[in-house]
Amino acid sequence: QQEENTKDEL
Amino acid sequence: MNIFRLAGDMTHLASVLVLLLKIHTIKSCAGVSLKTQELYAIVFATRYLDIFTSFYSIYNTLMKLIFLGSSFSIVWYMRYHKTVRRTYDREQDTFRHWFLVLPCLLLALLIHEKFTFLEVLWTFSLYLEAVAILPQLVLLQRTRNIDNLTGQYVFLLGGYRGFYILNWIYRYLTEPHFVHWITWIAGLVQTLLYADFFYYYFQSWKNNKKLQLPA
Repeated sequence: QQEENTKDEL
Repeated sequence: MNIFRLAGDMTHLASVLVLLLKIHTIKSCAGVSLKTQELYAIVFATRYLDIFTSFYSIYNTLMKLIFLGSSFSIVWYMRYHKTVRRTYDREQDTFRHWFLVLPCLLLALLIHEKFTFLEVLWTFSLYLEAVAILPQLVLLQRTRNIDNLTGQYVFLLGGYRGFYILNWIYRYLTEPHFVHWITWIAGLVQTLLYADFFYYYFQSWKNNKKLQLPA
């Protein structure tokens, strides 16, 4: 789920 | 992580290092817009609020700390360092950047993916980042003579979001239901704002003459 949204991007 | 995103992050990191290098070594911030630097400090402060609550990777956290640290230290240098602050052309850097903050905040309150405190501020940081370069571009048009380091700084800063657009296309094609219109549109607007700068930057690079933006 975490990879799903762009929150893993800077 | 994909090559486009890594290239984007490295280009972004390079832009910040070029600026810090300029300010730290020649103790001058001539041609640099403090307004843009303050907007970027706000962008990172509101974007990385989750730095304490969610952890993705060492890389992610490390880069967040670097961007936060560098943007605030650049603002500190330009505001308080006894030598650097004298080289800041206050009269030319007059863009009313607070007029950018409020509309972005209102827009984030209206258009967002989830109505939570973190999500609205995160969305606000996306909108603000899209327009944060405007004071710097206006200053470049006024000061005319753009020194190499400032030109490289703006060029790299514009390039990083371009790589991110390739990253979003790649992720859309490879990850099922990876759709984030808000991020994509804000990123596209941001990159388009650099379009004319890129045009003149390449012209000056091709003709090997000083970078001059039309008034």
